[in-house]
Amino acid sequence: AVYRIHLTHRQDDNNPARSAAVQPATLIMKVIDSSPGNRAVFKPLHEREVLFYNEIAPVLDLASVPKCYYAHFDEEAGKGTILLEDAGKPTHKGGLQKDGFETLTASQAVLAMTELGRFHGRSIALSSKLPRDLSRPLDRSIEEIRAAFPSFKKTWTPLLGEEVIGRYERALEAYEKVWLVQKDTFVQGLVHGDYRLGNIIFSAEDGQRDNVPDRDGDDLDNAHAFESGVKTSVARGYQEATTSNGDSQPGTVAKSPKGLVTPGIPTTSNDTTINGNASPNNHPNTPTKLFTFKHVDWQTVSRGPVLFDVAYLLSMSITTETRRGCEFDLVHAWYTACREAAGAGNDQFFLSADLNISPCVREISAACVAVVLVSVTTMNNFRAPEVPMRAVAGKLRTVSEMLVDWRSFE
Amino acid sequence: ITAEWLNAKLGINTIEHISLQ
Repeated sequence: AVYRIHLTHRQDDNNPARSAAVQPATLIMKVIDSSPGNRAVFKPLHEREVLFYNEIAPVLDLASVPKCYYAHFDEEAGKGTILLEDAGKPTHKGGLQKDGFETLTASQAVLAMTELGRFHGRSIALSSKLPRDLSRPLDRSIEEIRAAFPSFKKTWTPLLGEEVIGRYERALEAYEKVWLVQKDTFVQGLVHGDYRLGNIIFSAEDGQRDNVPDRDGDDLDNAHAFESGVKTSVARGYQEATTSNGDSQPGTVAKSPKGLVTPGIPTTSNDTTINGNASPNNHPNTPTKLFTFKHVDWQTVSRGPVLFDVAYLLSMSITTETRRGCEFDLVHAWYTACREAAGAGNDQFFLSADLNISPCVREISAACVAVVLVSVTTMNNFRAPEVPMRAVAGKLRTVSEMLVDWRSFE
Repeated sequence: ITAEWLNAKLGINTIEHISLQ
């Protein structure tokens, strides 16, 4: 269960410096389920999240990660508690709506990818200062996925049809041949592990919903105002150099796979080159209405192929139409931010000097296979009377379309 | 545990139940 606690502060005449402005006004309290049946599952997730907040987040120093004020696991009661900085009231509702799943706008997705690239880049640059033992906590074995597939197929074939189920079957084959064989050779860093809308909180700083639309991709004016607000807000938290990383190699843009098109969305963040060389005036000082942007729920953070997170967001949080319209921009936003963050302030550039977008596209394509199979193990016996099956089926179809567009089987 | 229960238990009214998932 997750609670927001509104705080009031006692007047402290002896210490006027501790004004209300520098004290939190709200806290988030996460309480981990302590029922015996769930304890074995939740305890490692709780420990993983606490490790992230206590030991990893301070090293990464990202403004987009909420502060953790307190964490404790009571072994006897089997109960874990985490107190976090409030990530704000989301400008999106998140989760399942009446007619489908809520998705990110194109502009929100660009921001999310940029911040994700920053997280990955910093984790690569600061790798030696982070805990070594961070293997994926809940890695699904091929046996588990194979075992789950028959009931997944039985549940969803009537709603998805043979063609879509066929994509899942091919993904099952490709999991061993493509993903498991290659994943350890892909760009390695910290992986959020569950990087989708719901774990990315966009919110107005004053806590209002501010009429930011919940529709995907169709109110770009509002989204751009929103984007510029987030940029200002995020920029306040970053003091990194935005100068060149010294890489003079010409960037090579991958030949776009089928479905990847140069986008039509205008963004104000295109002032960096493909080499990650930023233009001098990257962070606008013009104050705009501020928005906050937080990544939450670090229960599945691990070391691994970072482009898994990119594939996860592209598959799970954007409509097919929005994704097809801007996915090259999204990958480019991730790539640029990752290179900048990996290079900033470090003598050694940890990303391979010859890494360009082309291998990134290949790694995302392979990661799609792993991402869609998350659906199989989590939705194999899905039955929930309160949730429209048709909406979930629409989501599963959207997820499967990544496999085709990104030619994940080749 | 509901927010109402927590508020009553603590004698406050500043806790709301939210979902970050």
